[in-house]
Amino acid sequence: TTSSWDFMGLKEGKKTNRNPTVESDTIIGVIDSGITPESQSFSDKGFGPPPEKWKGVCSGGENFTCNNKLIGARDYTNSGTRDTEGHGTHTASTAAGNAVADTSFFGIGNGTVRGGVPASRIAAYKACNATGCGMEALLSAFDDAIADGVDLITISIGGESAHSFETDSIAIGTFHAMANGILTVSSAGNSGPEDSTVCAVAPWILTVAATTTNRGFVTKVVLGNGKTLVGKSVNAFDMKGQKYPIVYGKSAASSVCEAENAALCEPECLEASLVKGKILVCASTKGLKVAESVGAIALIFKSLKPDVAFIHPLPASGLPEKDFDSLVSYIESTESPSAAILKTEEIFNRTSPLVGSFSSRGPNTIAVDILKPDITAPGVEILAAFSPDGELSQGDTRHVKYSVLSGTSMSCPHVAGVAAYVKTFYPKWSPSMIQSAIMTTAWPVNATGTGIASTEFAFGAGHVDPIAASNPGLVYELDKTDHIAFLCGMNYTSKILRIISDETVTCSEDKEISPRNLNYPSMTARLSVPHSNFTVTFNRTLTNVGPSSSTYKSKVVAGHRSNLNVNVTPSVLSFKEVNEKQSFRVTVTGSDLDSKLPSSAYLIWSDGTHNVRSPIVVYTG
Amino acid sequence: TEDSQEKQVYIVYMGSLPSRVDYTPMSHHMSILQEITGESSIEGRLVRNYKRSFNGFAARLTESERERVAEMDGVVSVFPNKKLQLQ
Repeated sequence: TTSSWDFMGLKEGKKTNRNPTVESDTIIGVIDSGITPESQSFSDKGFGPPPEKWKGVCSGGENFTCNNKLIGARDYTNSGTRDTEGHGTHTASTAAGNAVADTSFFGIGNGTVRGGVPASRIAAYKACNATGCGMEALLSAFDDAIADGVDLITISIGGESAHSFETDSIAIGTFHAMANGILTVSSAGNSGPEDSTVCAVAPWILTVAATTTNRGFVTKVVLGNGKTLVGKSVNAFDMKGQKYPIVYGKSAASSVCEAENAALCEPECLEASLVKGKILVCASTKGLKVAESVGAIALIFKSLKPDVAFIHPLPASGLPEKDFDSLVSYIESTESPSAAILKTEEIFNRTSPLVGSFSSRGPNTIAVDILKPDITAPGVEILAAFSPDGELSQGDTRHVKYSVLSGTSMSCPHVAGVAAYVKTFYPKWSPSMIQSAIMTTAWPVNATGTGIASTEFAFGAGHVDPIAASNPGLVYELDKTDHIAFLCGMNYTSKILRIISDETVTCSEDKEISPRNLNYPSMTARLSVPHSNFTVTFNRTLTNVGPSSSTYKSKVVAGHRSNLNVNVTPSVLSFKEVNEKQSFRVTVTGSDLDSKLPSSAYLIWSDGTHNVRSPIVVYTG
Repeated sequence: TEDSQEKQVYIVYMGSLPSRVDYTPMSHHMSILQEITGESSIEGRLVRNYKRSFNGFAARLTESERERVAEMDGVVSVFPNKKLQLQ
């Protein structure tokens, strides 16, 4: 990507501390729509042979060749590993693409595009095509990726809601990845801003929401009266500032449609002779499908997602409702309304990071005491490698090597890149240690909005910070046994868990195996009924991964709508050696919880250098 | 009547690969399918084997076959194959 790594502080070249030998030995498995092997982002110039641990193959089909950067390819779609969607190429390059200078989308977003760990290797597992991603194919991809010897898996795939773990192919695949020491990073989903939509909910997955960076794209609309409206799109078409007549859909209704439907630009509702050569104005995004067929030269539409710029097949700009209403007023009060749609400009987003409206929100509907998503990362207007075979937008005839996409698919490989970066400093760390390092060092997100869209259910522990994550001080560790105990607490039987783990399992009746006591880097409790007064406890253990002798003091800071009283026992933890563990208990009391929104606070363990921060979230409903 | 029932792809999840050395997952999967379907040749039924990192398979089954597989020892879950989406 051309700006997001800078935004997060992972600067190019010598400005960032790296461990190039280990980075080069790190293999990222990308389960997606395939990859474009010829992309400069995956050139193997300067790369030596694959690491000795690599046990995979290059089985990409006809006209598909791996190299020392793209070391593995498998296909589960019967169409070869070549990416014809663009999505897999984009995610792979975001995580681990080479640095490629002077890259842009027709001049937009120009810069040096690069992944988080440019020296790392990539193995592509194609489980998706234009119709989607079969669960059976996804499981095969996990089955192979784990056995092939990847170090990390990134998967930007999901459904519209969560499934119980035993019927969720991604939860199953990631469980076995975790059991084999492989961290999986997954997208949270694109079903926001409604609550309970996050789809990757297992605690052995690092689940990522999507936020803006400080670089945004806007497309201005200059009206005939001189007024400028600021819309969103990625518009590479240069209309040279010339103004054209504009026509509102409802003024161009065909004889078979009501004006209301024509205003929305429903198919078959527009009279081409009234639109031809003009800028069409539509009160919905439906105009994107019909504008060109009725001869419009450009489109202005009311956007359902006015916080995100998308690519369209013709000059276009999406306006928020208020500006759209202003445009309609202008049209209706002017005899010959006209406008110009300008080429997209880059802006400095002062308010970033903000969670994208599309990003799926918690709470977790399966494991209600586990906060999901875990973390947020750049996922809005991300420029990265693309497949020349991919369609930029429906009906678009242009073909590019780099493109702009938005989604939790884009944020997920950012965190995978950070996980790989952290792993280069600590190659022996378990998945949970990497996950903890990333979560406890996250930036606080400024939740300025209202409703569930701007709570911890939107951004988890906060925004990923790659540099801080590489020096967390303390980590919350979990292993397979802990997750099995957690599943006991989720009422899975000992018999089933023995089959899942191939180990003897005896689930006890002990309250201590409550899912709330999983040694997770966040602490969440759902109270089943609204309580006037409540007390909940969380047991946790921290492992010292910083200086051998260190003393951490606890501090609790208020979160959003915080009416929580938090007591930490003991309040000071003293470590005398590396890898030493210390346990503590958090007791949260309060009353009168909001019935719709979570209450939160943050526990911070600090030694003056490291700040190990965990969200504490209590909710009801 | 069994033949006339509509078949769909189900995923049969069987947990970790057993650690005993004589276990061969593909043979086990095929014997399960043969037992459930009563067919000696399961070509056209078996969609995928999971055998390298965990245990299971995907196969075309009728609803009644799905129910019988789900009751078998060593089977954690049987669930319909669905399409997920790039995000």
